[in-house]
Formats: sequence, C-alpha cells, structure tokens
Amino acid sequence: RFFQNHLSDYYMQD
Amino acid sequence: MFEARLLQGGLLKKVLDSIKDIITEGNFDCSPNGLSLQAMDSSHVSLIDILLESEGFEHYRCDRNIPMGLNITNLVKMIKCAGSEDIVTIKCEDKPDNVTFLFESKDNDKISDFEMKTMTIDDEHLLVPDQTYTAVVKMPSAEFQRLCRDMAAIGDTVNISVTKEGVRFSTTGDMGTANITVRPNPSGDQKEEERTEVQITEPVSAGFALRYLNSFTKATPLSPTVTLGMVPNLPIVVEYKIADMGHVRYYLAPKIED
Repeated sequence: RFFQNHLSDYYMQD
Repeated sequence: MFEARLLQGGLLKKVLDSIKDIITEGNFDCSPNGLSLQAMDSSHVSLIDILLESEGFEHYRCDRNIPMGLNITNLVKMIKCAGSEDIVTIKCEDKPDNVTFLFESKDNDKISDFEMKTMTIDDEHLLVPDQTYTAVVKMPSAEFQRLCRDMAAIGDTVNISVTKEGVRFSTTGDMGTANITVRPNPSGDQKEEERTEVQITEPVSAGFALRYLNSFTKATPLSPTVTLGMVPNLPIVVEYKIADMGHVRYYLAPKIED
C-alpha cells in the first residue's frame, strides 16, 4: 500500500 | 595529521551504538571544525549526519581535511575494548592506512592502543540544505523510543501528523490500529527535558517506516530530548543533540500511499 521514496528523490549529490 | 582526545570515551560507544544498525562502513571526515560523518543506509532511504565539534574535545589537532574510511562493525569491536570511563585518543596521518585508538583508564593505571586499518569508501555525499521546518516537535527521547517501539508492535508504517494541538502517531497492521497523541505541555512543573513542545507554521502529516525510526532511537542514550523536524513532502529529520559537542541527525524519506 505504501511506496518507499529514496533520499536521492529529495537531495542532490554533492 | 589528526589527533583528538576525548575525556568521555563512553560517548564514542554511544555514538557508534546509534549508527551500527544502519550503516556498515562510513567516511569519518576529520576537519579543523571537528569530526563528522555523513552516510546512507544500503537502501538509500535514510541518512546519518554526525558532528562532533573540535571544541568538545580536550585536545584537538587537525591540519587538513582527512577522510577516514572505517568499517563500522570492526570499529565497534575496537571501541568495545575501551572502558566506558576511559579517555580515548584518536590519531592518524594525513593519508592514513591506519587509525590509532589510545585508551587511558581514568586513574591512569592502564593504557591500551589499538590500530585499525582504514578503507577507501566510495560513498555518495548528499547536499542536505539548511531547512526551515514547518513543524518542529521536541520531546523526551525515552518517550519517543517507547512510542516507536509500541507502534512497531502493531504496524510497519507510522503516520505522523503535527498540529498545534499536538503530534499524532498512527499505525495500522493485521491485528488493528493504534493512535498515540502527544500533547505539548510547556507550562507544567516539568524540567525542560521532560516537556513536549510543538512549533508549527502549518499542519504537516506524512508516513514513515517504523523499522528506521526504531533504529534511530538507538541514539536515545546520547540525549534526554529528541527533536523531529518536518516539512510537507520532504524527509523528516530526527535530531539528538550531544551536549557541548554536536549532534546525531537522521533523515528519513517519507512513504507515499499508493
């Protein structure tokens, strides 16, 4: 029912 | 070279306990400002951000930025050899193949040194912007730990909604549902660390995997309080401040209902 997002969906790579 | 002497060696054990369930290796960055670590779990859902400021060490010397790649499992094994009251010194060269840990007992009657091999870690470093959080909740860390444990007994995902009335934690599982609301209580007789405080500019609600939140609560011994920061549609930050030293922060991406 829930889909897990990843952090790379929110933050740019340094 | 890098050399840092920490009077409360037990603190290092606590810091490692707070990350060892989430990451198996990481680059500790030694810089003139302090010792820091940023690392993601293997599924790139959560991120750990640690800062131990140079001022918190009894002695601190770092001439240039040095990345110190360490296997966390092995590091835990080594630091376990220190007594919780021991003074710990960490030393390495500018391009280290090894890191030395020196443990001195408080009464100075036992001195041990351990040398650990470093490793080259190719990790992704993310740019986490300084954020103004729409909702900030400060609560006793032990209460948050208990709450996450209780929620995980019922379901896998917790929905956290913050309004000015309080914070509502809800979960659903095969056996049923659970809701726990924690209300702000700033005017009572409690000590500051026993209070729950809520600051919001607008209500926020999002779902998060309890497995990760539960791992984050391994940082509870580091601080009597925990701070949750939320912004709609962005990862939650769970912060444990380390007195006079810095912080352990965790970022966790939200779950999206299908």
